[in-house]
Amino acid sequence: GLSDSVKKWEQKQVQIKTLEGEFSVTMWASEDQS
Amino acid sequence: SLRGETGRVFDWGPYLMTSQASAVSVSCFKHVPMHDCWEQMVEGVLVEVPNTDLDIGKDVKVYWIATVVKICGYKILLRYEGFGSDSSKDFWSNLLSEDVHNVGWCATYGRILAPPKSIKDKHSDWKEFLIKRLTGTRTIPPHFHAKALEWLDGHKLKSGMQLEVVNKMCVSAMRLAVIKDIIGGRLRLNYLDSKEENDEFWCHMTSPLIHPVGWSQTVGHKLHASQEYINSCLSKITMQKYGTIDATPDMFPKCKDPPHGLTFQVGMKLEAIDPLNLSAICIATVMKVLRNNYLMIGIDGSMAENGSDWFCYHTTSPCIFPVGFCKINNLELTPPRGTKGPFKWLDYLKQTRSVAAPVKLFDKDIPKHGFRPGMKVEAVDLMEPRLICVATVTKVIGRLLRIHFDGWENNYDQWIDCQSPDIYPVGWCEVMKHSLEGPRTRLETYQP
Repeated sequence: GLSDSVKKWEQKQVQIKTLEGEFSVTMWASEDQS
Repeated sequence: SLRGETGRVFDWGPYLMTSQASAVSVSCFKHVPMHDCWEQMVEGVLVEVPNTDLDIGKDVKVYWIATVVKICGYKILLRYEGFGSDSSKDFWSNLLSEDVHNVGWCATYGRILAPPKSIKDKHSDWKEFLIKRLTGTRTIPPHFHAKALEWLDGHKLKSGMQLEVVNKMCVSAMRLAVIKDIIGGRLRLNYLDSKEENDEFWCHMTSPLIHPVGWSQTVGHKLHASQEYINSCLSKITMQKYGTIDATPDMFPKCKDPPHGLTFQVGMKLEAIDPLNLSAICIATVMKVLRNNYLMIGIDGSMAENGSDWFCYHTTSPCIFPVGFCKINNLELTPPRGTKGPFKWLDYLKQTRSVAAPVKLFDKDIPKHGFRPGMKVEAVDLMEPRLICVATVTKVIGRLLRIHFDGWENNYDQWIDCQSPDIYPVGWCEVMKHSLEGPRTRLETYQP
């Protein structure tokens, strides 16, 4: 189903873009997080 | 009925804060988007939201990361990152709002994150702060708002389709209607034979009040429709040749099989929610047994002679109860009009020479639900079902809920099943852009 993809979570590198520049952090995010 | 100012946007946030009330979790409503993944939405989840505390021009839209500090239905109380334990700038939003994004959304879509001006100087190195703060925490899935709306599109009933619906002016009969609009799974139906253009009825697409084309003839229910329609149904039912705009049986939820394969008999007595006064549980009689386990139920003492107020319930309906249900659960049972002295079932059965419907005929399944007294919901005023109102669960008896409309007298309360599609989580109307009637506020006597 549609929400199956948001039921599974894993540790992912997530990009953060601030005025000071871009960097990444490790967060728990759903499986379909690009 | 409860009549309010339709179209008004009710602000749940301050109301939840002042009443200190909790709300029923989204996961308790099987007919709303994201109910099956809501347990993952916990306090501490991080999101990216517009930063409204800025010292730059308002035409520049920048964002900041916020923590969910409280969840009430779909509504969330947010705190911008960097405020620590300072709750002074906390603000309410909706987790399915188009403005609430997963962490990482800004980088994907080229938007900038900038801290609110109130705390801008609190940290000299925001990058270091964010890395420390964000690592190991959780964010929401991407495109959460779009996914919720996509979930609703999965239903088979579409605008323009025809179906059979209870006649709101004569509840013992069905009429043909066309779906004019669908909002969040709720159908705006227009009676097809009506002379008035706006003779409409609202119900959820899984409501027991609507059925596929040909249903009335299949089960033997009274139908107010043209002879042409009645004739056309016969071939549809027997040959399974439905038209392109016909709502067909596969588009409706399947009813459960009755327990033990036993059947109700005409004349049996029971207790039932009065379909015309949903705050009352009344003495009732099985007036007719239809095919496919449907019953026509009449409320004792208030039945119209022509049976126009008989109401159709499936034998597994959670709105009918065995004799003694109210007594066991310490609930008020409304006796037939004109009853003198306290009502006693044994005397009444003797007096009417009738029998109680055996307990084993009733569906006794009580699903795990999560509704508790005091919790807030958005509830349909079933006497005026285009209205959805701010309401509170005031009693929970097994799977049966008593819903009180905030600010209204108790005689407007409604008994409703915990799986009814006519109750919604807090914030549902906002997501669906449906109007929500706020609590009635009593106006002080005006003296110029």
